[in-house]
Parts: sequence; C-alpha cells; structure tokens
Amino acid sequence: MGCVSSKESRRRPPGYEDPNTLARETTFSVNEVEALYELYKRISYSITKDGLIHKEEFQLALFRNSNKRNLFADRIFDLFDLKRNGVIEFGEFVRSLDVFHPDTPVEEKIAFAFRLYDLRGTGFIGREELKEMVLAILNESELLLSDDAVEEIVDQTFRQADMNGDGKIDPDEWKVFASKNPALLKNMTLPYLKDITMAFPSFVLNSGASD
Amino acid sequence: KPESMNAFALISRSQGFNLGNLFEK
Repeated sequence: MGCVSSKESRRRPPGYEDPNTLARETTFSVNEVEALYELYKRISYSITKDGLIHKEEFQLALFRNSNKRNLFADRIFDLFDLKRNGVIEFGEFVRSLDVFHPDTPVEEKIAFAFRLYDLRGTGFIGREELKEMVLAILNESELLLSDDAVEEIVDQTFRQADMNGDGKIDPDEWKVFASKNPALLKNMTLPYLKDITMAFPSFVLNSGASD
Repeated sequence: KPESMNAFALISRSQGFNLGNLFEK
C-alpha cells in the first residue's frame, strides 16, 4: 500500500479512505462509496473546511442549525466517531451508515440501537437512562407531561421490555423487545442509501473506479 | 394504549435520529 501516487494523495484530505477497501467491508459498491464521498465532502466542508465532519457540521446537516443541541444527535455522532477523536472521518461515515442500509441484517440494527440507548455504556439500559431520554424527547417536542406521567411511561416500558424484572434492559431483552416491535427500528433504515448514486451523480466526475 | 406508552417508540421519533436529513440539500 506504500505506492500511492503523490498527486492523488495530495488531493485527498486526512480522513479519506480508499473506496475499494470500504466497498469490500460494507454493503456498498465502489460507485456507491464514491457517491457517499460527495455527500461527505458537502458536510465536512460546510464550516471548518478540513475534510472531517465536526459536531457542528453534523448538527448543521441534520437540523439546518449548527448550534442545535440534541441528545440523540450527540449519541449518533459519538457512535459514528469510532476512533473517539471528536470528528467523523470518511471511513467511519461509510462504515456507520452501512448499519442504516436497507439490506443490512436487522440484528446489526438492533445492536446499534442498543448502543445508542445505553447512554452510559454500562451494557444495559437503566431506568434513569430511559427517563432521561423520555425527558429529552418531550423537551425536543415541546410537550409538557407531569413527572407522574413520565414515570408511568418508563414503568410501562420496563414492564414490557425488562422480562426478568431486574430493573435493567439487557441486550438479549432488547433484542426480543425490538423484534416484537419492529416499528421501533424504523429510524435504523435509510431508503436513500439504496439510490445514493442517483442522488449524487457528480461522483462520476471524481470517480477513480472503472466500473 | 400499550404502544403510546412505549418510551422507545417516543424516543425513536427524535429529529436527532432522522439521518435522512443528511441527504437533503
């Protein structure tokens, strides 16, 4: 891998990764990875222009507002940032979006959603974490509910999902619960990813692939 | 009623999870 054309490497920003490698490791074809690079460039050059996606750029792309804080967008950003260095590199972007591909097995989507909801990274979803997430979505939706009503929602959810009644939702319980309620995983599939080359036809101009 | 009382169903509707927005110009 040491023989990279100097011209090519100068054009590529720090987070860039070979589309052939990414296509081998994911559901995407080389052309689709190149189309994703067009999307990645648009986001990663929107504010800091260094070819890496910073959190403000991610927020800007999601909400049209770089200052909008949102617990769940923070969680997504942190999970996409596989190296935990505060930015999303191109390879991280492609590998993470792969989970959201319509053809990705549902088990992978279930596992990713569990990590999203395991706010403290303890390996289970606790009652306090669930309440924190309910309060965040109510705040985001500008819905006012009494503390009793919030407690009731959390209690009811635990009665359904915490099958052994130990006060925690573990990965196996989450898997059973999510399998029984597939609507919960709707946000884990992005139909756009099926037509990514149609959405970003300009990838052809920058393509290094011959197919 | 059980569906409306499902915390995860509420949470999954967050705009923060709506990654489709990344694809909008």
